[in-house]
Amino acid sequence: HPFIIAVCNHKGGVAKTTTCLSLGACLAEMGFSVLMIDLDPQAHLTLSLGLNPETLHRTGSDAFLANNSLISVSRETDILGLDIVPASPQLALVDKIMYGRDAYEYHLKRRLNALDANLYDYVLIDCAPAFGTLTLNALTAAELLIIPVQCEYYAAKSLRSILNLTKLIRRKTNADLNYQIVMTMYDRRNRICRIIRDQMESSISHLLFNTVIEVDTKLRESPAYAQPITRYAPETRGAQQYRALAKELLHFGK
Amino acid sequence: HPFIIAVCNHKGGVAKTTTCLSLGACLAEMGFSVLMIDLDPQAHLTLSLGLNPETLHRTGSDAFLANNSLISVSRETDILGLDIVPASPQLALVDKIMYGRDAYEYHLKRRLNALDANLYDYVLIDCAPAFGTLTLNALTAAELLIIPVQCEYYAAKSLRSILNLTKLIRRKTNADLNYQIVMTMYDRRNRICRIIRDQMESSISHLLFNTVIEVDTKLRESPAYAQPITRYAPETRGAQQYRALAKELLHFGK
Ligand SMILES: Nc1ncnc2c1ncn2[C@@H]1O[C@H](COP(=O)(O)OP(=O)(O)OP(=O)(O)O)[C@@H](O)[C@H]1O
Ligand SMILES: Nc1ncnc2c1ncn2[C@@H]1O[C@H](COP(=O)(O)OP(=O)(O)OP(=O)(O)O)[C@@H](O)[C@H]1O
Ligand SMILES: [Mg+2]
Ligand SMILES: [Mg+2]
Repeated sequence: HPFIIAVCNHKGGVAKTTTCLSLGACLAEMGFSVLMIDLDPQAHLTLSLGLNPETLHRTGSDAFLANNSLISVSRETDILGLDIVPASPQLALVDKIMYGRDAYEYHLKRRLNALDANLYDYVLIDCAPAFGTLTLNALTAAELLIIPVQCEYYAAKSLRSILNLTKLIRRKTNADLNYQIVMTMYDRRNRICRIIRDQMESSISHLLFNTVIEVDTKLRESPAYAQPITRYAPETRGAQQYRALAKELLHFGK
Repeated sequence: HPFIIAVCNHKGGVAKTTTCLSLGACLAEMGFSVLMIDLDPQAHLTLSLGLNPETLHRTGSDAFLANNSLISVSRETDILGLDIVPASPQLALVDKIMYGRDAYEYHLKRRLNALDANLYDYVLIDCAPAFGTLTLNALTAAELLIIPVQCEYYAAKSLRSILNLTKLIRRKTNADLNYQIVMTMYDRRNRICRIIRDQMESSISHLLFNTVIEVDTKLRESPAYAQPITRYAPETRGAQQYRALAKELLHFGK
C-alpha cells in the first residue's frame, strides 16, 4: 500500500505547494512511484506542471462528486514515476456539497483504499490554506502530515491552531495520524527568521525535520517554467535541501 | 458614513494582513478615524497589535453569532484614531453556522449600517485566504475591494479567480463593489517579479494602484513587536510606500 502524506497549513504562502511538488519530484528521482493529489481549488500544483485547470475534464472533483476512481482521473506528468490528480475550480463546490453528509471525511480515504496496492509507493496531497471539507479528507486519509512553517511571526503563531486541529483529527477520524514540521523559506540574513528558528528548535525540536529549506529564488521561478526544481535547477540549494528532506521521509512508514 | 474597504485574496501569504494594518495606521496618522475588522479566524491582524485572540471575550464572532453591535466588540489600539474588532478562533464557527441561512451575506453590512455614521471615516476588513461566508460578508459590505497580489507565478494566476468572484458579487449582493489591485512584496532583483510586474502593467494597468509595495524586512519584523510599520520603522521604504498608497485611497469614495 502507498504511504499517504498530506501537506497542510491554513497559514497562507508557507510553501505547501512548493514542498509537495519538490518532494514528489525528488522521490520520483530516487526511483519511487508517486501520485500527487491537488486538493486546492486554486490548482497551483496543477498549474506548476504546465496544466491548465480551466480546460481539464478529468480532475479530482470527479472523484468526489461523481463516482470516478482516482486512477481514472489521474494522469502522467513529464517526470517519470510522478503522476497527478489535477484540481479544477469545481473543487470549491465539493467543499460546500459534501459538508454535513454522513462520514464525508472518509471519502478520499475510501478512494485511496480502492487504488491497486502496488501502483504507488507514495501519495502526496497538497491542501488549500483552509480547514474545509477537502482538508479534513486529506487529514483523515493521511498517515503523515507535513506542516510547512515559514520562520515569520504569523506562521509561528498559527502553528498552535494546526496542532490543535491535528489532535482533533486523531480523536475523531484518524487515530494514526503522525505529524512533523518543516521550516521553509528560511533566510539566514533575516533577524526574525533566526529568532523564530532558535525558538522552534529549543521548544519543539522533536517535531521538526532535521532539514531546513532555505530561500532560493530558483524555487520561486520554477513554476513559471512548468518544471519542478529537480528539472529546472537540479544543482541549486533548494533542490539539494528537498532531496535531503525526501531522504528523511524514508524513515517514516514503509 | 465611513468608506468601507475589504482586503481580500484567496491566494495565501500575499500581504493582506500587512496591507490592512499598514493602511489603517497610515490613515490614522493622517488624522482619519479608522476601524479595522479582523475576519480571519487565524486572527493575525489581532495578533499584530499585541492582542491574544485566545483570551479575548469581546470579538467579531459575537457580532455574528450573538446580537452584539460592532461598537460593543471593538476596542482602541495604542495608535490614536485606530480601533479594531478583534478576531478569535470562534470565527471559524461562523463560517459553518451561517452558511445557507437566509441573506447570510448581508449580516456584516447590516451591522456596519447600524454604526453611528460619524464615528469612523474608514473601515478596513482583513480576510482569510478563502472564499467562505466571512469573506462573502466582507465583499457584500465593501465599497472598495483591495486585492494584494504578489509578483509571483501562482499569485498572478489566482488573479483571474478573484476577479471572477468580484463579478459574481456585483451581480448578486453588491452592485457597487469597486476593486483595485496593489502589487506587494515586489523584489526588483528578482527576474520573475520584474516579468510579472511588466505583464500586469501592460495588460491591466487601469486596475492597478500607482504605488507598488516593495520587499522590506522591517514589514516582516513589525508584527513581532506588536507595532504597525508607522511606529516600528516610520522612515523605511515600506512605511513610505504604504503612506503613498493611503494617499491614493483618498481619491476613492469620500
Ligand atoms: N524556499 C523558497 N525560496 C524562495 N521562494 C519560495 C520558496 N518556497 C516557496 N517559495 C515561493 O513562495 C511563494 C509561496 O509558496 P507556495 O505557493 O508554495 O505556498 P503555499 O503555502 O502553497 O501557498 P497557498 O497558501 O496560497 O496555497 C511561491 O511564489 C513560491 O514559489
Ligand atoms: N513588503 C513586504 N516585505 C517583506 N515582508 C512582507 C511584506 N509584506 C508582507 N510581508 C511578510 O510576508 C508574510 C505574509 O504576509 P501576510 O501574513 O500579511 O499575508 P496574508 O496574505 O495576510 O497571509 P494569509 O493568506 O495567511 O492571511 C508575513 O511574514 C509578512 O510580515
Ligand atoms: Mg498552495
Ligand atoms: Mg492574513
